[in-house]
Amino acid sequence: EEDEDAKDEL
Amino acid sequence: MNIFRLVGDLCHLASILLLLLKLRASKNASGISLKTQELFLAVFVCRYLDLFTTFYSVYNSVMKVLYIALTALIIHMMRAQSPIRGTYDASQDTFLHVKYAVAPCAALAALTMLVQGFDVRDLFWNFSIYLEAIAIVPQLIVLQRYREVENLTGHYIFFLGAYRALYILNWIYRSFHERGYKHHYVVYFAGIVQTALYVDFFYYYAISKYRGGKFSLPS
Repeated sequence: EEDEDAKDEL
Repeated sequence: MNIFRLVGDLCHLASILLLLLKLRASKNASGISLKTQELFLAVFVCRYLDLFTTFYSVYNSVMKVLYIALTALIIHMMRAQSPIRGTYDASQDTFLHVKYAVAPCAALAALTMLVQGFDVRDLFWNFSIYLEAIAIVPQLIVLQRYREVENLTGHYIFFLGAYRALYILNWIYRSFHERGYKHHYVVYFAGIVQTALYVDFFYYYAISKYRGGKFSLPS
C-alpha cells in the first residue's frame, strides 16, 4: 500500500 | 483503502442521503438540528482545503465534494425552503451556542500546532478533527427533547454512528497492515470521543429494533 497517513481519510 | 474505511465512507454518504430523503419526503425538519448540520459543513470545508493542494484519488475528491455539497443543500432546505423552513424549531435547538463549540476547538488546534509545528492547512485540519467530535451533540440533544424519533431520523443517526465505529476498525487495520503508517493520536482521541457519544443512542435504537415498536428515548 502507498497510503501511510490518516490525512488521506475523509 | 480497506473494507472498514470503504463501508464507513458509504455509511456516511448514506446517512446524508437519508437526511435529505427525510426532508424531501416529509417536508418537515422537526427533530433535526440545524446547528449540527452547520458544524458539519464547517468541518468539511476546513478539512477538505486539500482539495486544492493534494490529489489522492477520484474517489477521495468526489466524496469530499459530495459531503460539502449535500450538507450545504440540507442547510439550504432547512433555512430557506418552504414549507420545511417553517417546521424547524430553533427553540429546541439551543443546547450549544456555535461559538462555544468553535472557540475551544480553535484553541485546541492552535495548541496542537505548538507541538506539531505551525502550518495553516494543519491548523484547519486539526480544528476540523476536534470540531467533528462534538458536532453531533446538538442533534443528540434535539432527539432527547423530542423523544419520539422518526424512522428516517433514527436511521440517519445510526448510519453516522456506524461510520464512526467503522473508522476505529479502519485505524486498527491500517496500523497493522500499512508499513510506515503514521499514527495521528489527535485523530484517534477525537474519533473515540465522537464514537462514545453514539453509544447511548445505539443502545435505545437496538432495543426499539428488537421490540419492533416505535423508537422513543427515555426522558
